[in-house]
Amino acid sequence: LIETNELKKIYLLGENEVRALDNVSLKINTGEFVAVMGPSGSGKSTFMNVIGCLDEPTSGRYLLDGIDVSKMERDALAQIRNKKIGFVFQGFNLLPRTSALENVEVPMLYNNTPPRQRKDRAMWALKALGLEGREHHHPSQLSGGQQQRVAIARALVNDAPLILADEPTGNLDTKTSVEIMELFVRLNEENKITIVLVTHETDIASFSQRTIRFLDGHVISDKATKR
Amino acid sequence: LIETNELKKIYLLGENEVRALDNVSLKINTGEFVAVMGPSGSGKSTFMNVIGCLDEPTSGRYLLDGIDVSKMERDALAQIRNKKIGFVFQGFNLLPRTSALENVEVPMLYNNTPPRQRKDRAMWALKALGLEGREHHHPSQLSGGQQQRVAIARALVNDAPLILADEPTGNLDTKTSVEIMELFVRLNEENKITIVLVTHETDIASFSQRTIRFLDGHVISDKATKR
Ligand SMILES: Nc1ncnc2c1ncn2[C@@H]1O[C@H](COP(=O)(O)OP(=O)(O)OP(=O)(O)O)[C@@H](O)[C@H]1O
Ligand SMILES: Nc1ncnc2c1ncn2[C@@H]1O[C@H](COP(=O)(O)OP(=O)(O)OP(=O)(O)O)[C@@H](O)[C@H]1O
Ligand SMILES: [Mg+2]
Ligand SMILES: [Mg+2]
Repeated sequence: LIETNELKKIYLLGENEVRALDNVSLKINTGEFVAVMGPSGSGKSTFMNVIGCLDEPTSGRYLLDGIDVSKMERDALAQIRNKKIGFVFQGFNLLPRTSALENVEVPMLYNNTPPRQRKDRAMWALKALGLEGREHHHPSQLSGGQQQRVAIARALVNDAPLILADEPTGNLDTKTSVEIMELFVRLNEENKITIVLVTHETDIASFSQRTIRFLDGHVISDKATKR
Repeated sequence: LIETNELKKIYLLGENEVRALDNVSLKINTGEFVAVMGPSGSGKSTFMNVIGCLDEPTSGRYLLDGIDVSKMERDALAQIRNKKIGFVFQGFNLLPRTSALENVEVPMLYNNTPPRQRKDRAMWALKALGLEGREHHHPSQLSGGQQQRVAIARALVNDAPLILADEPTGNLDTKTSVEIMELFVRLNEENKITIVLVTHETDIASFSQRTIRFLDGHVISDKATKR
């Protein structure tokens, strides 16, 4: 599903060069559940943004479903992104003056999903994440963990075959985190959805099958998750 | 240092009433290191905002250093807040188009700290948090964990006798989290700074001496931290 060849992402900031990604080559197959770990600043979010087609590498190749994404036109790329990838951002990226329900509906607006179906799916996702009753609340009226779950709900509603989740449990208590992870495991095992998940917590990573570790923009290990 | 009596914070949202705080009465003495835990939505951030004088309760009393904060004038309250309390927000609250250095300088602007001293202290704090070399970068040029550490640096620079830290390690890898916690322990033991810290992680809470647990706006336990 995902193949990268010698990806680099280099930021030039004045005289400094920051190598966020430094020759990342790896493959992730359909149906895998992969955890991505590593110290702060090691390139995890940058990697997620590149494979989620939200950012471009400085150099290197990225094949999504066998297609070189650099050769895609902008509209085709946006369509791929919207249909194939559900994204949970590290900073949530919720629309601030918009209800939880409407935030979760956003991906479906791009699909021309009919209004009634949009609302039903968004409500289903919010309920699955314990937010029934809070759908009309704006992000400023929700706690940190509640906002995080709205972000997760939004990633689920398009039935995308690939979910990229950047630290989806950082603001969640243990019990809620485990519930989220069990939901991801069900999506992976029953629906064959590919999941790539960034986390700092080994307990959370232990729900995955394979763990990729980053350090200073490099992959320093890639093996079966310890359980 | 902190005494609350039957604090309530009730939000009315249409027909719904959300009791973020529901009769919270407790005391925190100078020099304590307290962890605050509880499920998502249980009232932790609300409590932190009230004791940090960033928000007012619906009812109840709050004495800071023996003074009833509801009887303070706005300017006096702002001054108390700026001199006595360092705050690490759950969402960081960094100024987006401002460098890390300038973000950390902000609390000192309110104190009329001289420019050279402002810069030196801000650099000291950024260096203590592993961000030397990144001081001129804006939040958008920093990773999630790097932004979080800028937020922590900002809380330290006024030498406030009370630090309120709302999930200060949620985006940090274990090694960096332990370093932050050891810094907090040093500040508490050597400088007698009172620390109140929200966390979901028992490993992080174990650095404290006392753990207060919230559930649905109530304190459900308040005892020595298990080690
Ligand atoms: N837009 C940008 N401009 C400049 N540098 C950036 C930018 N985005 C990220 N970086 C830098 O690239 C490096 C990798 O960042 P990245 O966000 O991928 O790290 P991360 O592994 O996700 O860290 P964290 O665990 O703290 O979230 C960091 O040093 C970061 O400061
Ligand atoms: N401005 C607001 N308007 C309405 N409701 C609010 C507001 N702020 C918080 N709430 C609600 O009050 C309750 C407590 O919120 P609070 O942010 O204190 O929880 P928390 O314990 O910090 O949760 P988390 O662990 O998710 O950060 C939640 O149900 C939340 O949705
Ligand atoms: Mg990141
Ligand atoms: Mg909170």
